[in-house]
Order: sequence, then structure tokens, then C-alpha cells
Amino acid sequence: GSKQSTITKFFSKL
Amino acid sequence: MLELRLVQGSLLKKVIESLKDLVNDANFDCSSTGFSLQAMDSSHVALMSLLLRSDGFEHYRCDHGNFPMGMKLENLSKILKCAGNDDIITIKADGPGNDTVTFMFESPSQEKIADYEMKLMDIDSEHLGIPEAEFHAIVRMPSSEFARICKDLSSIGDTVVISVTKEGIKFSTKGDIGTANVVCRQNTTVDKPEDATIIEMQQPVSLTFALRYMNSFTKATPLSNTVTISLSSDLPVVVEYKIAEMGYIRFYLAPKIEE
Repeated sequence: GSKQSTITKFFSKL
Repeated sequence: MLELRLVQGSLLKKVIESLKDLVNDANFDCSSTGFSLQAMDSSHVALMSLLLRSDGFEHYRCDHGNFPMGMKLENLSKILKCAGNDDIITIKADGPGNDTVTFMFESPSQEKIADYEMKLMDIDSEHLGIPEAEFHAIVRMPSSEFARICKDLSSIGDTVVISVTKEGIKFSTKGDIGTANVVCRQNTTVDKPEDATIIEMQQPVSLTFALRYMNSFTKATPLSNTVTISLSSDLPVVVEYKIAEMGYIRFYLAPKIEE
């Protein structure tokens, strides 16, 4: 199966 | 003092309709660049980025540097539904420290003028840095076609595999009742440029996404005849709708990753 990743895994907080 | 006059008020109505199912509340930022918003859905799977450039407004005054205005989108939507499609919309606020914003709606003939005041909210929002990316594939296609495909596939499955190869862009899904594949080939021999499908591919790419989010993004279809889908194998997809003469709304969606 596949798992939903999140945006914060790719883009960091400013 | 903030005063923004948008002659094509329907653009703002359409923008909020495209966001309100994914975003509960958000800070709208007003700066010399323009009126903008960055927000994530509550699960942090999708990120929305809106820009309405200052020069797209008939009148744009924003004296306070960066001035965030926290709004509940459901409430904003209720108010903007009171504006006619042809109305001119003016957004007014006194500046930081003031807790209301006023929306003024003027009919094109100026015979009806309405104002609605809405309470602002304090919202803790975290801004994310979106890196400049080199995409493996960028596809521009008619926005109505993309919306149709997302809707059709979601009656079969919950996820869509988007693959770009030399052959074209392929949308695939599978579910309990079976499977579906839709391939759109590059097509530039069209009467109207907005009907074209243009595929720029550096290398083949294939990613899996939740269809529920893609379907939500297509609520922005009334904003633009075309949509641009930018894919890289290790990044969220970017689904962009240009807003005529003014800016864009971009939806970033994190992929599903094999465990």
C-alpha cells in the first residue's frame, strides 16, 4: 500500500 | 489604511469558492506586491497559494507594510455570495489593531451600493518556504478537461496515478469495480490556444495522489480556461490556475508514497 505524505515533509517553515 | 478596489469582483468570489472546502481559516496578506494567501488544509496534505497582484486592482492602497487579515473562509464566502457577479468589490480596513474588514459591493451602474463588515480573527499560521523547483514534466491542458477527468476517475477509485511519458499524460485509477486509464496526448493543432494540450517533459515521471484533493482543486476551473500541472518525482504536484491579468492560484499536493 501507499502512504499519504504531507506538505511539511517537502517544504520547511519560514 | 487598506483599500483595494477590484473591478472584476467575480474573481474574488471564484477564488474563495475554490478554497473554502480545503481551508477553514487563513491570513490574507496585503503588501505592496499584492493581496495574497498561503494556507494548508487541516491534514497538511495540500497547500494553497494565492496572489492577486497590486497592479491588477483599479485602486490599491496598503499603508502598513505587511498587514495580515485573519478570516474564516466560510464566513467570507457567505458575504461574497451577497455580491453580484458584475459588482465592483472594494475591501477596506483601518490597519493593524483593527478587528474588522469592510466589503463594499457596487453594481456596475452604481445604482446599488452595499457594505458588509466582517470580524477579523487572530490566526496562528505558519508560512512555508516553497523552493524554486526544476520540474520533470509540465503539462498545460484545458481546465475543463482536467476537471472532467478527475470527476470521472473518482467514481472508480480514490487515488490517481499521473504519469507523463512521450506518449502523453496518463491518469489511472483502480477500485472495487475495475480500473480506468485516460491518456491525453499533446495537441497543439487547435482553433483556440486555450484548447491545446502542451507537454514539456525533461524525463518521464509517475506519481500517485488522492483524488479527493484533485477534485477540490478543480473548483478553481471557473478562474481559467487552462490549468498547468507540474510534476517532479520527489516533490508535491503543482496545479496552477492563472487569474487573468492578476496572478494565480496554486495548489500543491503531497504525493502518496509506497511503503
